[in-house]
Amino acid sequence: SGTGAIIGSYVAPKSVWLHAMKGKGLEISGTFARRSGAVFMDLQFTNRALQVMSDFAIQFNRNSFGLAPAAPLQILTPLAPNQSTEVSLPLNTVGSVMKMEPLNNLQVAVKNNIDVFYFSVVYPLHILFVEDGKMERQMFLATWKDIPNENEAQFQVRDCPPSPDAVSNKLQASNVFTVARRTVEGQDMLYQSIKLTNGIWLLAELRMQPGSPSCAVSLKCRAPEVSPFIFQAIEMVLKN
Amino acid sequence: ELDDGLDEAFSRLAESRTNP
Repeated sequence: SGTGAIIGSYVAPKSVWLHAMKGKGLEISGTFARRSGAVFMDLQFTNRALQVMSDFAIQFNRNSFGLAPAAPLQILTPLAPNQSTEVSLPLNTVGSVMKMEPLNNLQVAVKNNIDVFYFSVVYPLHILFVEDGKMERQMFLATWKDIPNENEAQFQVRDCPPSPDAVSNKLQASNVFTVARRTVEGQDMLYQSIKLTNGIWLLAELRMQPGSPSCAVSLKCRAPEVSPFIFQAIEMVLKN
Repeated sequence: ELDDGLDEAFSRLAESRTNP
């Protein structure tokens, strides 16, 4: 996709999470990434105040998937006025769990020598799609049958990649695995599996009409409240 | 390749979804 992009899970561009106005001059931009099986919060800190900033630290509130910093925030030198620094904070998913609204909401506290600042961000769920998420075919069929119809959610993605191969490859780079593929009456059907860091499995059926840029996505999950967020992540991956 | 019946099972699933 983007220039110089490495192959891997899709990473959205950084956006401003803490505006300087609310951070007494501290501006924080960030995004979430999954690289080599690990989750990162990629951050940029900018000092827009007139004084030097130092003594940075970060903490998360309890959240739906137990996301927590896996190491202290490494900003080792003070940040002079108008200076920026980038830092990649490794995360794990063994923190305290509390169901958030929305499910992918994360409350963050950052402190420096001036004050403590709080902000909320939402993370795309595909950062939690694990590398061993390809379900065995037999297990897929049994699970698909076993999950009741009322746990199935249906969505549409417009502006999909133009072929089932392109869709499958793009999704696989973000750990959405194609378990089987069929063509029925000219429609391409992809059966896919996703496993989240907390062990929840998602089963997906993607249906594409040749020549149509849209794709019908059906999701089956034993925890159906996650399906809308899985769909958002799939849509984000397919459109980028 | 061993025919384990799963190919056929996926075909039936896809057909049932297209023509419920």
